[in-house]
Amino acid sequence: APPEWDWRRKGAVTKVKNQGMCGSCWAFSVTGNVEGQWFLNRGTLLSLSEQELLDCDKVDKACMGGLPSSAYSAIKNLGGLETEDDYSYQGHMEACSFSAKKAKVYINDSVELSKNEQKLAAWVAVKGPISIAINAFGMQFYRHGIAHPLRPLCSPWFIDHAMLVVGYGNRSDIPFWAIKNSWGTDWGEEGYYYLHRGSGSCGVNVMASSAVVD
Amino acid sequence: APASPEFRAAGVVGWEPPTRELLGPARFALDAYNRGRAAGTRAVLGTVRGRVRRAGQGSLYSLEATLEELSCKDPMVCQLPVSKKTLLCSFEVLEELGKHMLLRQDCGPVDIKVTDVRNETFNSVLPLSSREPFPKEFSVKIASAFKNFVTTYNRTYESKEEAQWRLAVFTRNMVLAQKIQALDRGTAQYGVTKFSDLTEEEFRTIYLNPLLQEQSGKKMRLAKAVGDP
Repeated sequence: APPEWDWRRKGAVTKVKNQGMCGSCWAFSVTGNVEGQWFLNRGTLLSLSEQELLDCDKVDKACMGGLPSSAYSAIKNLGGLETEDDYSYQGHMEACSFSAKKAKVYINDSVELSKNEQKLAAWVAVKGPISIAINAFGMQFYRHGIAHPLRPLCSPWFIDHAMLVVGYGNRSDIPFWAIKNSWGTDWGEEGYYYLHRGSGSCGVNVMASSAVVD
Repeated sequence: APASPEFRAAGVVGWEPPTRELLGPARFALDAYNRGRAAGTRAVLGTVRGRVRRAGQGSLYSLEATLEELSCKDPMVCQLPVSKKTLLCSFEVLEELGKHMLLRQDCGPVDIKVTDVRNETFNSVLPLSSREPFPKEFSVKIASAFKNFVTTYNRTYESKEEAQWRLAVFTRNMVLAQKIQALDRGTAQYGVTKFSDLTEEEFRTIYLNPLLQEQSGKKMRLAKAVGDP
Protein backbone atom coordinates (compact mmCIF):
# COMPACT_ATOMS: atom_id res chain seq x y z
CA ALA A 1 0.00 0.00 0.00
CA PRO A 2 1.19 3.53 -0.69
CA PRO A 3 1.86 5.47 2.54
CA GLU A 4 -1.28 7.54 2.09
CA TRP A 5 -4.33 7.68 -0.11
CA ASP A 6 -7.41 9.88 -0.35
CA TRP A 7 -10.20 9.15 -2.83
CA ARG A 8 -11.81 12.52 -2.08
CA ARG A 9 -8.97 14.21 -3.94
CA LYS A 10 -9.57 11.98 -6.92
CA GLY A 11 -13.25 12.75 -7.27
CA ALA A 12 -14.53 9.34 -6.20
CA VAL A 13 -16.56 10.50 -3.21
CA THR A 14 -19.85 12.39 -3.13
CA LYS A 15 -20.62 15.05 -0.53
CA VAL A 16 -21.36 14.02 3.04
CA LYS A 17 -25.00 13.02 3.47
CA ASN A 18 -27.28 12.97 6.48
CA GLN A 19 -29.25 9.90 7.52
CA GLY A 20 -31.42 11.96 9.89
CA MET A 21 -33.21 10.27 12.77
CA CYS A 22 -33.02 6.85 11.16
CA GLY A 23 -30.67 3.89 11.63
CA SER A 24 -29.90 3.67 7.92
CA CYS A 25 -26.11 3.90 8.08
CA TRP A 26 -25.89 0.53 6.29
CA ALA A 27 -27.58 2.03 3.22
CA PHE A 28 -25.28 5.06 3.16
CA SER A 29 -22.22 2.88 3.60
CA VAL A 30 -23.19 0.67 0.67
CA THR A 31 -24.28 3.44 -1.70
CA GLY A 32 -21.02 5.24 -0.93
CA ASN A 33 -19.10 2.15 -1.91
CA VAL A 34 -21.11 1.67 -5.10
CA GLU A 35 -20.63 5.36 -5.98
CA GLY A 36 -16.88 4.80 -5.73
CA GLN A 37 -16.90 1.54 -7.65
CA TRP A 38 -18.99 3.06 -10.43
CA PHE A 39 -16.68 6.06 -10.63
CA LEU A 40 -13.58 3.88 -10.82
CA ASN A 41 -15.03 1.53 -13.41
CA ARG A 42 -17.15 3.91 -15.47
CA GLY A 43 -15.58 7.29 -14.81
CA THR A 44 -18.74 9.04 -13.60
CA LEU A 45 -19.48 10.03 -10.04
CA LEU A 46 -23.20 9.70 -9.33
CA SER A 47 -24.90 10.32 -6.01
CA LEU A 48 -27.00 7.20 -5.46
CA SER A 49 -30.23 6.52 -3.64
CA GLU A 50 -30.31 5.21 -0.09
CA GLN A 51 -34.10 5.54 -0.03
CA GLU A 52 -34.37 2.84 -2.66
CA LEU A 53 -32.65 0.47 -0.25
CA LEU A 54 -34.82 1.54 2.69
CA ASP A 55 -37.98 0.91 0.69
CA CYS A 56 -37.09 -2.03 -1.54
CA ASP A 57 -34.51 -4.12 0.33
CA LYS A 58 -36.93 -6.40 2.14
CA VAL A 59 -34.22 -8.35 3.99
CA ASP A 60 -32.94 -5.30 5.86
CA LYS A 61 -34.99 -3.25 8.29
CA ALA A 62 -34.82 0.27 6.90
CA CYS A 63 -34.42 2.68 9.85
CA MET A 64 -34.17 -0.21 12.30
CA GLY A 65 -30.86 -1.27 10.75
CA GLY A 66 -29.45 -3.50 8.09
CA LEU A 67 -26.42 -5.33 6.80
CA PRO A 68 -24.25 -4.30 3.86
CA SER A 69 -24.11 -7.91 2.65
CA SER A 70 -27.90 -7.99 2.25
CA ALA A 71 -27.93 -4.55 0.67
CA TYR A 72 -25.52 -5.66 -2.08
CA SER A 73 -27.82 -8.60 -2.80
CA ALA A 74 -30.83 -6.31 -2.94
CA ILE A 75 -29.11 -3.98 -5.41
CA LYS A 76 -28.14 -6.93 -7.58
CA ASN A 77 -31.59 -8.49 -7.45
CA LEU A 78 -33.48 -5.25 -7.99
CA GLY A 79 -31.38 -4.47 -11.03
CA GLY A 80 -29.39 -1.49 -9.84
CA LEU A 81 -29.63 1.80 -8.01
CA GLU A 82 -31.39 4.99 -9.00
CA THR A 83 -29.77 8.33 -8.34
CA GLU A 84 -30.37 10.51 -5.31
CA ASP A 85 -32.23 12.99 -7.54
CA ASP A 86 -34.59 10.38 -8.94
CA TYR A 87 -35.28 8.58 -5.67
CA SER A 88 -34.57 11.07 -2.91
CA TYR A 89 -33.97 10.39 0.76
CA GLN A 90 -36.92 10.71 3.14
CA GLY A 91 -35.44 9.25 6.33
CA HIS A 92 -38.24 6.76 6.86
CA MET A 93 -39.51 3.72 5.02
CA GLU A 94 -42.04 4.20 2.24
CA ALA A 95 -43.52 1.97 -0.43
CA CYS A 96 -40.93 0.73 -2.89
CA SER A 97 -41.09 2.79 -6.06
CA PHE A 98 -37.96 1.54 -7.77
CA SER A 99 -38.06 1.67 -11.53
CA ALA A 100 -35.56 -0.44 -13.45
CA LYS A 101 -35.76 2.13 -16.23
CA LYS A 102 -34.40 4.79 -13.89
CA ALA A 103 -31.56 2.64 -12.54
CA LYS A 104 -28.27 4.33 -13.42
CA VAL A 105 -25.78 1.87 -11.97
CA TYR A 106 -25.62 -1.85 -11.40
CA ILE A 107 -23.31 -4.18 -9.54
CA ASN A 108 -22.22 -7.67 -10.50
CA ASP A 109 -21.18 -9.05 -7.15
CA SER A 110 -19.92 -8.19 -3.70
CA VAL A 111 -16.88 -9.34 -1.77
CA GLU A 112 -15.75 -9.58 1.81
CA LEU A 113 -12.35 -7.99 2.38
CA SER A 114 -9.34 -9.04 4.40
CA LYS A 115 -9.20 -8.34 8.13
CA ASN A 116 -5.54 -7.40 7.77
CA GLU A 117 -5.42 -3.59 7.80
CA GLN A 118 -2.31 -3.44 5.64
CA LYS A 119 -4.10 -5.48 2.99
CA LEU A 120 -7.20 -3.34 3.43
CA ALA A 121 -5.13 -0.22 2.80
CA ALA A 122 -3.70 -1.77 -0.36
CA TRP A 123 -7.21 -2.66 -1.47
CA VAL A 124 -8.51 0.85 -0.82
CA ALA A 125 -5.64 2.45 -2.78
CA VAL A 126 -6.19 0.24 -5.80
CA LYS A 127 -9.89 -0.55 -5.82
CA GLY A 128 -11.63 2.37 -4.13
CA PRO A 129 -13.58 3.33 -0.99
CA ILE A 130 -14.88 0.41 1.08
CA SER A 131 -17.85 -0.23 3.30
CA ILE A 132 -16.87 -0.86 6.91
CA ALA A 133 -18.71 -1.22 10.20
CA ILE A 134 -17.42 -0.38 13.64
CA ASN A 135 -18.28 -0.06 17.29
CA ALA A 136 -19.43 3.56 17.51
CA PHE A 137 -18.17 4.07 21.06
CA GLY A 138 -17.48 7.75 21.71
CA MET A 139 -18.75 8.93 18.34
CA GLN A 140 -21.69 10.71 19.95
CA PHE A 141 -19.17 13.24 21.30
CA TYR A 142 -16.42 13.09 18.66
CA ARG A 143 -15.36 16.48 17.31
CA HIS A 144 -12.04 16.04 15.50
CA GLY A 145 -8.66 14.33 15.56
CA ILE A 146 -7.72 10.67 15.40
CA ALA A 147 -9.83 8.54 17.71
CA HIS A 148 -8.13 5.63 19.40
CA PRO A 149 -10.33 4.39 22.21
CA LEU A 150 -9.03 1.76 24.61
CA ARG A 151 -9.86 -1.68 23.25
CA PRO A 152 -11.99 -2.81 26.23
CA LEU A 153 -14.16 0.28 25.75
CA CYS A 154 -14.52 -0.23 22.02
CA SER A 155 -14.77 -3.95 21.51
CA PRO A 156 -14.82 -5.32 17.97
CA TRP A 157 -17.65 -7.61 19.10
CA PHE A 158 -20.17 -4.78 19.42
CA ILE A 159 -20.40 -3.45 15.92
CA ASP A 160 -23.25 -0.95 15.56
CA HIS A 161 -22.44 1.59 12.87
CA ALA A 162 -21.55 1.33 9.17
CA MET A 163 -19.55 3.94 7.28
CA LEU A 164 -17.23 4.33 4.29
CA VAL A 165 -13.43 4.31 4.35
CA VAL A 166 -12.30 6.81 1.71
CA GLY A 167 -8.60 6.91 2.45
CA TYR A 168 -5.81 6.62 4.96
CA GLY A 169 -2.59 8.29 5.98
CA ASN A 170 -0.59 9.55 8.94
CA ARG A 171 -0.93 12.71 11.01
CA SER A 172 2.12 13.42 13.16
CA ASP A 173 3.14 9.78 12.75
CA ILE A 174 -0.24 8.51 13.90
CA PRO A 175 -1.74 6.25 11.25
CA PHE A 176 -5.43 6.84 10.53
CA TRP A 177 -8.34 5.78 8.41
CA ALA A 178 -10.39 8.62 6.88
CA ILE A 179 -13.99 7.56 7.21
CA LYS A 180 -17.01 9.20 5.64
CA ASN A 181 -19.96 9.25 8.00
CA SER A 182 -23.62 9.96 7.25
CA TRP A 183 -24.50 12.33 10.09
CA GLY A 184 -24.16 15.55 8.11
CA THR A 185 -21.27 17.97 7.80
CA ASP A 186 -22.01 19.52 11.20
CA TRP A 187 -20.57 16.47 12.93
CA GLY A 188 -16.89 15.45 13.22
CA GLU A 189 -14.39 16.90 10.75
CA GLU A 190 -16.85 18.19 8.14
CA GLY A 191 -18.74 14.93 8.46
CA TYR A 192 -15.64 12.70 8.55
CA TYR A 193 -14.33 10.49 11.32
CA TYR A 194 -10.64 9.72 11.74
CA LEU A 195 -9.82 6.46 13.45
CA HIS A 196 -6.52 4.88 14.41
CA ARG A 197 -5.25 2.47 11.75
CA GLY A 198 -3.36 -0.74 12.37
CA SER A 199 -4.73 -1.80 15.74
CA GLY A 200 -8.14 -3.12 14.78
CA SER A 201 -9.55 -0.11 16.58
CA CYS A 202 -13.28 -0.49 17.32
CA GLY A 203 -13.43 -3.45 14.93
CA VAL A 204 -12.78 -1.33 11.83
CA ASN A 205 -11.34 -4.37 10.08
CA VAL A 206 -14.02 -6.97 10.86
CA MET A 207 -16.76 -6.16 8.37
CA ALA A 208 -15.04 -4.57 5.39
CA SER A 209 -16.71 -5.23 2.06
CA SER A 210 -17.20 -3.89 -1.41
CA ALA A 211 -19.44 -4.22 -4.40
CA VAL A 212 -17.92 -5.42 -7.65
CA VAL A 213 -18.69 -3.63 -10.90
CA ASP A 214 -17.41 -5.35 -14.03
CA ALA B 1 -39.18 8.14 13.44
CA PRO B 2 -38.92 10.86 16.05
CA ALA B 3 -41.06 10.34 19.08
CA SER B 4 -44.42 12.05 19.04
CA PRO B 5 -44.82 14.93 21.48
CA GLU B 6 -46.69 12.77 23.98
CA PHE B 7 -43.58 10.68 24.43
CA ARG B 8 -41.25 13.61 24.79
CA ALA B 9 -41.01 16.22 27.47
CA ALA B 10 -40.51 15.94 31.15
CA GLY B 11 -37.52 15.64 33.39
CA VAL B 12 -36.65 13.14 36.05
CA VAL B 13 -39.18 14.48 38.47
CA GLY B 14 -41.48 16.23 36.08
CA TRP B 15 -42.42 13.18 34.10
CA GLU B 16 -45.93 13.11 32.86
CA PRO B 17 -48.13 10.17 33.72
CA PRO B 18 -47.14 7.35 31.39
CA THR B 19 -49.39 6.87 28.44
CA ARG B 20 -51.26 3.61 28.31
CA GLU B 21 -49.08 2.52 25.45
CA LEU B 22 -45.90 2.73 27.51
CA LEU B 23 -47.32 0.96 30.52
CA GLY B 24 -47.57 -2.48 28.90
CA PRO B 25 -43.90 -2.70 27.94
CA ALA B 26 -42.86 -0.99 31.20
CA ARG B 27 -44.71 -3.60 33.25
CA PHE B 28 -43.20 -6.34 31.15
CA ALA B 29 -39.72 -4.91 31.84
CA LEU B 30 -40.54 -4.66 35.55
CA ASP B 31 -41.62 -8.30 35.63
CA ALA B 32 -38.36 -9.26 33.98
CA TYR B 33 -36.44 -7.20 36.54
CA ASN B 34 -38.31 -8.88 39.41
CA ARG B 35 -37.96 -12.40 38.06
CA GLY B 36 -36.48 -14.64 40.73
CA ARG B 37 -37.07 -12.15 43.57
CA ALA B 38 -39.09 -13.18 46.57
CA ALA B 39 -42.43 -11.50 47.21
CA GLY B 40 -41.89 -8.45 49.41
CA THR B 41 -38.52 -7.67 47.86
CA ARG B 42 -39.82 -6.96 44.40
CA ALA B 43 -39.41 -3.49 42.97
CA VAL B 44 -42.44 -1.45 42.01
CA LEU B 45 -42.79 0.86 39.07
CA GLY B 46 -42.33 4.56 39.78
CA THR B 47 -42.32 6.93 36.85
CA VAL B 48 -42.05 5.98 33.21
CA ARG B 49 -41.10 7.96 30.17
CA GLY B 50 -40.06 6.78 26.79
CA ARG B 51 -40.40 6.67 23.09
CA VAL B 52 -41.47 4.17 20.52
CA ARG B 53 -40.27 3.33 17.03
CA ARG B 54 -42.42 1.27 14.74
CA ALA B 55 -41.50 -0.85 11.77
CA GLY B 56 -43.83 -3.31 10.12
CA GLN B 57 -45.68 -5.20 12.83
CA GLY B 58 -43.10 -4.45 15.49
CA SER B 59 -42.60 -1.64 17.98
CA LEU B 60 -39.38 -0.90 19.80
CA TYR B 61 -39.87 0.87 23.12
CA SER B 62 -37.00 2.75 24.73
CA LEU B 63 -38.06 3.40 28.28
CA GLU B 64 -36.61 5.23 31.21
CA ALA B 65 -38.31 4.26 34.43
CA THR B 66 -37.75 4.69 38.12
CA LEU B 67 -38.19 1.58 40.23
CA GLU B 68 -38.67 1.64 43.97
CA GLU B 69 -37.34 -1.17 46.09
CA LEU B 70 -36.90 -1.58 49.81
CA SER B 71 -33.29 -1.11 50.82
CA CYS B 72 -33.79 -3.76 53.47
CA LYS B 73 -34.50 -7.07 51.82
CA ASP B 74 -35.73 -8.98 54.87
CA PRO B 75 -38.77 -7.34 56.52
CA MET B 76 -38.25 -9.48 59.62
CA VAL B 77 -34.96 -7.83 60.48
CA CYS B 78 -35.42 -4.34 59.02
CA GLN B 79 -35.12 -1.37 61.32
CA LEU B 80 -37.90 1.16 61.01
CA PRO B 81 -38.40 3.36 59.21
CA VAL B 82 -37.57 1.24 56.20
CA SER B 83 -36.02 3.41 53.51
CA LYS B 84 -36.73 2.98 49.86
CA LYS B 85 -34.06 2.73 47.22
CA THR B 86 -34.82 4.35 43.89
CA LEU B 87 -33.34 2.95 40.73
CA LEU B 88 -33.23 4.67 37.37
CA CYS B 89 -33.53 2.06 34.65
CA SER B 90 -33.25 2.09 30.89
CA PHE B 91 -35.13 -0.66 29.13
CA GLU B 92 -35.50 -1.60 25.52
CA VAL B 93 -38.57 -3.70 24.86
CA LEU B 94 -39.53 -5.11 21.49
CA GLU B 95 -43.20 -5.82 20.90
CA GLU B 96 -44.11 -7.92 17.94
CA LEU B 97 -47.47 -9.56 17.27
CA GLY B 98 -48.57 -8.88 20.83
CA LYS B 99 -45.49 -10.48 22.39
CA HIS B 100 -42.86 -8.58 24.34
CA MET B 101 -39.14 -9.22 24.44
CA LEU B 102 -36.67 -7.45 26.73
CA LEU B 103 -33.64 -6.47 24.65
CA ARG B 104 -31.80 -4.37 27.18
CA GLN B 105 -31.92 -3.56 30.87
CA ASP B 106 -29.63 -1.14 32.61
CA CYS B 107 -30.39 -0.02 36.16
CA GLY B 108 -28.50 2.16 38.59
CA PRO B 109 -29.26 3.93 41.85
CA VAL B 110 -30.57 7.49 41.87
CA ASP B 111 -29.58 9.96 44.52
CA ILE B 112 -32.98 11.27 45.57
CA LYS B 113 -31.39 14.15 47.45
CA VAL B 114 -30.40 15.85 44.23
CA THR B 115 -33.67 15.30 42.41
CA ASP B 116 -35.66 17.96 44.16
CA VAL B 117 -37.96 19.62 41.64
CA ARG B 118 -38.17 22.85 43.62
CA ASN B 119 -34.50 23.60 43.19
CA GLU B 120 -33.93 24.74 39.65
CA THR B 121 -30.16 24.60 39.47
CA PHE B 122 -29.26 21.81 37.15
CA ASN B 123 -27.60 19.85 39.90
CA SER B 124 -31.11 19.39 41.14
CA VAL B 125 -32.29 17.41 38.16
CA LEU B 126 -29.35 15.10 37.89
CA PRO B 127 -29.80 11.46 38.77
CA LEU B 128 -26.28 10.89 39.98
CA SER B 129 -24.66 7.71 41.02
CA SER B 130 -22.11 9.80 42.87
CA ARG B 131 -23.42 11.42 46.04
CA GLU B 132 -21.34 14.54 45.50
CA PRO B 133 -23.08 17.35 43.60
CA PHE B 134 -21.06 19.20 40.97
CA PRO B 135 -19.21 22.32 42.11
CA LYS B 136 -21.09 25.53 41.37
CA GLU B 137 -18.43 26.77 38.97
CA PHE B 138 -18.86 23.63 36.89
CA SER B 139 -22.62 24.09 36.87
CA VAL B 140 -22.31 27.65 35.61
CA LYS B 141 -19.93 26.59 32.83
CA ILE B 142 -22.21 23.77 31.78
CA ALA B 143 -25.28 26.03 31.81
CA SER B 144 -23.44 28.43 29.52
CA ALA B 145 -22.31 25.59 27.24
CA PHE B 146 -25.87 24.31 27.07
CA LYS B 147 -27.12 27.75 26.10
CA ASN B 148 -24.56 27.86 23.28
CA PHE B 149 -25.55 24.36 22.24
CA VAL B 150 -29.22 25.29 22.04
CA THR B 151 -28.38 28.31 19.90
CA THR B 152 -25.84 26.55 17.67
CA TYR B 153 -28.04 23.58 16.91
CA ASN B 154 -31.32 25.47 16.95
CA ARG B 155 -32.90 23.29 19.60
CA THR B 156 -36.40 23.92 20.87
CA TYR B 157 -37.98 22.04 23.74
CA GLU B 158 -41.66 21.70 24.30
CA SER B 159 -41.74 22.54 27.96
CA LYS B 160 -39.61 23.90 30.74
CA GLU B 161 -39.49 20.40 32.16
CA GLU B 162 -38.12 18.98 28.96
CA ALA B 163 -35.52 21.74 28.76
CA GLN B 164 -34.51 20.95 32.31
CA TRP B 165 -34.30 17.26 31.52
CA ARG B 166 -32.19 17.96 28.43
CA LEU B 167 -29.86 20.13 30.48
CA ALA B 168 -29.43 17.24 32.88
CA VAL B 169 -28.69 14.88 29.98
CA PHE B 170 -26.29 17.42 28.48
CA THR B 171 -24.46 17.71 31.79
CA ARG B 172 -24.10 13.96 32.17
CA ASN B 173 -22.89 13.77 28.60
CA MET B 174 -20.22 16.40 29.16
CA VAL B 175 -18.89 14.41 32.10
CA LEU B 176 -18.98 11.28 29.95
CA ALA B 177 -17.20 13.05 27.09
CA GLN B 178 -14.45 14.10 29.51
CA LYS B 179 -14.02 10.49 30.59
CA ILE B 180 -13.88 9.30 26.98
CA GLN B 181 -11.34 12.04 26.28
CA ALA B 182 -9.18 10.93 29.18
CA LEU B 183 -9.21 7.34 27.96
CA ASP B 184 -8.49 8.04 24.30
CA ARG B 185 -4.96 7.21 23.14
CA GLY B 186 -5.15 9.19 19.91
CA THR B 187 -5.47 12.90 19.22
CA ALA B 188 -9.28 12.99 19.12
CA GLN B 189 -11.17 15.74 20.89
CA TYR B 190 -14.52 14.94 22.43
CA GLY B 191 -17.09 17.43 23.64
CA VAL B 192 -20.23 19.19 22.55
CA THR B 193 -21.79 17.84 19.36
CA LYS B 194 -25.26 18.04 17.92
CA PHE B 195 -26.05 14.83 19.82
CA SER B 196 -25.11 16.20 23.23
CA ASP B 197 -28.68 16.47 24.53
CA LEU B 198 -29.50 12.84 23.78
CA THR B 199 -29.17 10.04 26.27
CA GLU B 200 -26.89 7.24 25.21
CA GLU B 201 -30.01 5.13 24.86
CA GLU B 202 -31.71 7.61 22.56
CA PHE B 203 -28.59 8.01 20.49
CA ARG B 204 -28.18 4.28 20.01
CA THR B 205 -31.85 3.75 19.25
CA ILE B 206 -32.14 6.58 16.77
CA TYR B 207 -28.81 6.65 14.97
CA LEU B 208 -27.12 3.27 15.31
CA ASN B 209 -27.72 -0.10 13.75
CA PRO B 210 -28.14 -3.03 16.14
CA LEU B 211 -28.41 -5.56 13.31
CA LEU B 212 -24.71 -5.21 12.58
CA GLN B 213 -23.92 -6.96 15.83
CA GLU B 214 -25.51 -10.12 14.57
CA GLN B 215 -23.35 -10.18 11.45
CA SER B 216 -25.49 -12.99 10.12
CA GLY B 217 -26.07 -11.62 6.66
CA LYS B 218 -25.41 -13.27 3.37
CA LYS B 219 -21.94 -14.80 3.27
CA MET B 220 -19.86 -13.09 0.62
CA ARG B 221 -16.88 -14.57 -1.14
CA LEU B 222 -13.52 -13.38 0.08
CA ALA B 223 -11.85 -10.86 -2.22
CA LYS B 224 -8.46 -11.65 -3.65
CA ALA B 225 -5.83 -9.38 -2.15
CA VAL B 226 -4.60 -6.80 -4.61
CA GLY B 227 -1.42 -7.97 -6.32
CA ASP B 228 -2.42 -11.64 -6.03
CA PRO B 229 -2.13 -13.41 -9.36
